[in-house]
Amino acid sequence: SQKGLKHDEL
Amino acid sequence: MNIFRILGDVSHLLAIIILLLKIVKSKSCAGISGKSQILFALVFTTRYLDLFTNFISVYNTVMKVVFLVCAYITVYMIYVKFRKTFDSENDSFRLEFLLVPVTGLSFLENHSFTPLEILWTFSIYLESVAILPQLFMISKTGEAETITTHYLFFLGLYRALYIANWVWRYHTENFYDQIAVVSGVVQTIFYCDFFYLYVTKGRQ
Repeated sequence: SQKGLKHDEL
Repeated sequence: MNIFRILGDVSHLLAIIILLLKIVKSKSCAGISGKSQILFALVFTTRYLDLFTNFISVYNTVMKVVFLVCAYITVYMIYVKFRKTFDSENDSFRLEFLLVPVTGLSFLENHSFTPLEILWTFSIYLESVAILPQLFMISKTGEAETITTHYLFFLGLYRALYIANWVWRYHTENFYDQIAVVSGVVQTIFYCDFFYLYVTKGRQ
């Protein structure tokens, strides 16, 4: 899993 | 940021502006699904809550604000300003059929069980089906104005370019977001039938 994922897309 | 991502964002912005200009210039929202536009406003609202918690770049912030503002102006145009021209009779898709499963799924399948993350996931799932009321309306009435088809074309193009962006990012950064990719591919499939009609009808 990718916890603390930064959503850098729109 | 790669070329696919930039072009994807540009065509997304273009789609939104095309729709808004069509409504304002013709003073009519005939053939436009208000329900799809409400869903898109809800998508941006739930996804961009990180405007308050997480700074990524000036570009990112500006685009988010522009998308949010445009989405709400569009909803305002349809339901308030040009309400009389709105074809609510044919905008009859039942939103609960989308909202209930999307809400359930965002609680079940997310990156982390926190309010912001669940809302982000909700927005991703919801975006993948938000265009359905619009496509349903077109299939019901059997017609779409040329400008509406251009709107749908640029929305579909944005989705296709985002897939290219993800392939690129996977190979160059080893980055991929499974939730975004799976929903994005599902969403793009919804546009395939439309793309086919857009190309074939365009030739007639």
